Amino acid sequence: MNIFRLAGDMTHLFSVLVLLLKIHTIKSCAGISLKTQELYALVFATRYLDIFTDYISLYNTCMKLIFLGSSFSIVWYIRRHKIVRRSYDKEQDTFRHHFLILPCIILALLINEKFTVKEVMWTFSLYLEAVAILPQLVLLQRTRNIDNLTGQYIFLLGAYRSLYILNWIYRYFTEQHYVHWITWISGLVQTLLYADFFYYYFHSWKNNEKLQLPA
Amino acid sequence: DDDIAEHDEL
Repeated sequence: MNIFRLAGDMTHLFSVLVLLLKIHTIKSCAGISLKTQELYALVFATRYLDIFTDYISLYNTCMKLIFLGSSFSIVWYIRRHKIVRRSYDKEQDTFRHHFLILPCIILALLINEKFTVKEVMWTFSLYLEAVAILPQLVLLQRTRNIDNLTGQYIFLLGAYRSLYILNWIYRYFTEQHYVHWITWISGLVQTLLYADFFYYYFHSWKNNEKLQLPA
Repeated sequence: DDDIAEHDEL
């Protein structure tokens, strides 16, 4: 464990808790894409298959349970909660996320480190996580206004993966044989997708004005 | 190459 990875995990944890707290307290999911949340639940479900078979550390298991629990709770809130579901605008959240899942499955079957069920599922979860934010970014472009909690949520999500890139660089230089091209490339693609959001987020913060994405 | 080190990251 190194400081970059710990900071990345804490940032990631904080992003999902910010979102869960927002939905739970103001009983609204306005501006949140259910599709992105469903994709994240799928990412965790396919990545943490080994939670019951391979024990790595108490920290690792606890964090996996928290991520699984929070992502499925968020999906439940938006789909089932009688008040929250009313604030979900399904007309705007129209990104066909099934078009993301199939290419990720095919890519995971073609490009992986080892052709085993667990490894292919793990690779699928990496590719899917890289593109999971797209429905949310499209929704933001459409609704144009971003309430600051949603903005913070997306900022933290992007920041967590950027910290993970620093972690991979650190591990590459400090550990023998630590080479995971697939992880590195999908993590880089994921962070680049946030780049333009970061640009507008930083400028709105610097000019202390409401965050507006260009049409 | 050695067996893929299990994925110890989240």
